Amino acid sequence: SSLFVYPTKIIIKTCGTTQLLKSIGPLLHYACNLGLTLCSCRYTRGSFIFPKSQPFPHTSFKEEVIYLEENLPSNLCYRKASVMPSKMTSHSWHVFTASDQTHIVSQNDDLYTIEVCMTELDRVMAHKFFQPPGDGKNGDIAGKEMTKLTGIGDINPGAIICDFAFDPCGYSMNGIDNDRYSTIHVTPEDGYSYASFECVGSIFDDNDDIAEVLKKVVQVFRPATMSVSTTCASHEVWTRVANAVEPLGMKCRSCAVDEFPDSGSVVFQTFTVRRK
Amino acid sequence: MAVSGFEGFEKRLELHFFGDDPVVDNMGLRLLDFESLVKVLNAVQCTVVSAVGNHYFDAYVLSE
Repeated sequence: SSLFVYPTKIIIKTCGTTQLLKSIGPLLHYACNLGLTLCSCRYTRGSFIFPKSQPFPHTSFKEEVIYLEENLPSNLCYRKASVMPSKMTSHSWHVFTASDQTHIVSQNDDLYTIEVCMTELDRVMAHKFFQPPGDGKNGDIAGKEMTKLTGIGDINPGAIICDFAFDPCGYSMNGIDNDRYSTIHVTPEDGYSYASFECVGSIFDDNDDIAEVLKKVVQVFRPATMSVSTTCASHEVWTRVANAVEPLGMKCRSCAVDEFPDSGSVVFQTFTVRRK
Repeated sequence: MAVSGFEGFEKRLELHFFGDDPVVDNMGLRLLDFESLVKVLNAVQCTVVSAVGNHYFDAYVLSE
């Protein structure tokens, strides 16, 4: 899981049976003490693997939306909730956004966010995220070794990486490169292996930049199934995703698009390994 | 639920704020002390395991 704190933006991403939405109340309280007012909120997630194990308020998307509606201030009056489907019923993308008038006006942001969810990781690659039994290394040292061994450190060589390996397996990293973050989380257990990658980019970046990043990510994990959500206010970045991933042997199986008042377009694509 | 309590797919929340004080806007939420962040994370049921920051923002790796 990861937390990013900017002067006027906070991003928190958690897995497992965490109760993420319960952070809203305390965050609003502390921000208010600093003289800051909430102007937009975006909540996203994929489909839970074990939905019945999720605690309140994550028992269903409907419940999550109700919780958000009840706990966000009334100035965030432009609200939308959507479940974006894919051909695989187990892979849907859930999006809730809320914003005030100010944020809608200023939405012509050049930045985009890419959220990648990968399942059925290559077994050899996934095994690199297990710590050898009894090696006694702490999470920081073991994390650095995994970053190097797996090639994660090469995804953005210019980034400062903060990494951590969990015992007996699992890995998390945050990359920071000037004002941009990236993050990777891995749970490598066979049978339900999973890895996520997320980064931000600008529509003014070189067209090849995000393509090169996605290629490296796919090569690190070699997933059988992958979903990519692209959120972009003013430009269609999503076409670069397919162009990057399909030459690596993955085929786009579905693509859904929706518009949100404060975020612009959200494009949700799913890919599976091309049958030989 | 799997034996390990595994649930890979993350939940992600992004919040944007604005303020009238340019001094606060410069550092804003980064002025939150670590104790306050811990209280936020307690509500989520996470803890900080590693951290790094630069001129622009702070990044924390969390448990779970």
